[in-house]
Amino acid sequence: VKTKAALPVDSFDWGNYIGSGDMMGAPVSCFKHVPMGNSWEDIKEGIRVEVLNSDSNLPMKVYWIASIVKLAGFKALLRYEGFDGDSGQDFWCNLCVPDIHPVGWCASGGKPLVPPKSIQHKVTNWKGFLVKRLTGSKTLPADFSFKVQESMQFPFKKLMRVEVVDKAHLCRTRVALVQQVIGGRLRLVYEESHDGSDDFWCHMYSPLIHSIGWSRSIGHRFKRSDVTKKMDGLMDAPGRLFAKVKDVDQSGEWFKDGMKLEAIDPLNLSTICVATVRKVLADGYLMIGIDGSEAADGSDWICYHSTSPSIFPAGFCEINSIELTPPRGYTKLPYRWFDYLRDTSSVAAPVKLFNKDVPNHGFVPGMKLEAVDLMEPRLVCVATVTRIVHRLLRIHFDGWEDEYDQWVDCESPDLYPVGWCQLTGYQLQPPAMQASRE
Amino acid sequence: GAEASGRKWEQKQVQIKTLEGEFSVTMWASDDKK
Repeated sequence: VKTKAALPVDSFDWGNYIGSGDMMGAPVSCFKHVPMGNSWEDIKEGIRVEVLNSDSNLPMKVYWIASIVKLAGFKALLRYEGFDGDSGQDFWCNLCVPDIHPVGWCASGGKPLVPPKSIQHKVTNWKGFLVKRLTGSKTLPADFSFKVQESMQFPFKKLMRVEVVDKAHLCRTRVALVQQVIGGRLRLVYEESHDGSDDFWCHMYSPLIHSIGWSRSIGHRFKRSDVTKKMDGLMDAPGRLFAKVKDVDQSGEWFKDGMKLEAIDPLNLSTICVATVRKVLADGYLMIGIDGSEAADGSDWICYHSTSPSIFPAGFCEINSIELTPPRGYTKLPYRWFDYLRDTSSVAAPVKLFNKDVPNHGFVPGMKLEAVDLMEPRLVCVATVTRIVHRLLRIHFDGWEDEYDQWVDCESPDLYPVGWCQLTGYQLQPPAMQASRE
Repeated sequence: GAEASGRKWEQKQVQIKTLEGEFSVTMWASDDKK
C-alpha cells in the first residue's frame, strides 16, 4: 500500500486556491464534530461583520464593515462596504479567528469605524451610506466569538489513558496515553513505548478508541501492558467522553461466524473487499477478516460495529457501480457473489442486519475540504469529495494519484472543513505538486 | 421565525460609531434561545 510523505507546507493558501469562481468548500454544517459545526446554519453570504481595516494609514488599529461574498468552510471572502461591485480589494479570512466581530462591536468598545483610505472620498455622507446599506441586513450573533472559544474546549486531557487499536496488530487493542490534543485530534502514545515514539493519531470521536476495560467487556483481544507501576497523575479517560454506538438487539436474527459481506479494507481504504465475519463479540461488535489476505492467526482481523458505515451487504458494490476487490487468489473472474458463496459453502449476512441510515449530510461532489490520510493518520491534507454513494464519500487528495483516494463515511471525524487546520493550529498538507511528490 | 438550529433571527438596534458621530441601525442577528 502506498503511503504519502509529508510535504513542504509553507506557501499554501486556501483563499488563493479556492478563488472567487465556482470552486466550493464543504460547509461547516457538514461536519458536526468540529468547532461550530452545530451552529453554522446562520452564517451566510451577505452577512456583515466588523474587521480590521487593512487600508488605513492611521497609527492605531481601526476597523470597517465588510460583507461575506463567498464562504468556503470556516473561510470567508469579504468585501469592505463601499466597494460595491469592485472585487479587486476582496480578501479571504477565517471567520473563527479572533478580530472578526458582529456589527456594533466597535461602538460598544468606543472605537470609531474608519472607511478604507482608497474610498474615503468616494462617499460624502458615510452615515447615510451605512444606514442605507445596513438597515435590514444580517450580522453575526452577539455570542459568536464566545461560541467559537467555547467549542474549542476539548474534554480529553494529556496523560488520560485509553484503549486503542494496536496499529501493528489490528485485531487487538493496547493501552495508550493522550500526549497531545489539537482541535479534538489526539496523539496517543502506546503505554509501553519508552521513548514516546510509538504513537497513533486519531480524532477523539474515532471508533478506534475506547475507555479502559472496553476490550474485556466485549471479548476483544487485548495486549496486556507490561507497565506494572501506573505513573502518577494518570487517569483513565471517562467513558462518557467516547463516541457512543447504537444499541443493537442481538437476540433475534444476528450475524454469525462465517457470514460473508463487503467491507472497506482497513489497510487500504481505497478499496472495498469481500470479507467474512470471523467472530461475533458482545454489544454488536464483529471481528471482520478480509478474504484472501488474512493471516492464519487472525492478527489482521479488524473490529467493526454492526452499525459501522464501513461494512455493507453482499452486492452493495455491484448495485452502486463500485469496484469490489475479490479475494486474493480467487481465480474465478469476473467475481460473482453467487459463485463465491457456493464455492466457499457460505452464506451472505442478511441485508436487514446492516445500518441503512443515510443522513442529510450536505456534501456535493467537487467540494473541497481537509481530510486525514487514514493510511498516515498524522497527516491532514487538502482534499476533494469526488464521488458520493449514499453516505459514502470518495475522497481524493489533491495532487496525488487516484490510487490514494479513500472511501470515507460522511460522518467520519477525520474530515474537516476548509480552514480547520488554521483554526486549530494543526499542520495542513498542501496539494502535492509533481516536483514535491518526487 | 425559529430556525432548525434552535436559533431565532431577531431585529436589533445596532450602534454604529464613525468619525462623523454615532447612530444606530436596525439589523438582524440570530440568537440562541437555548
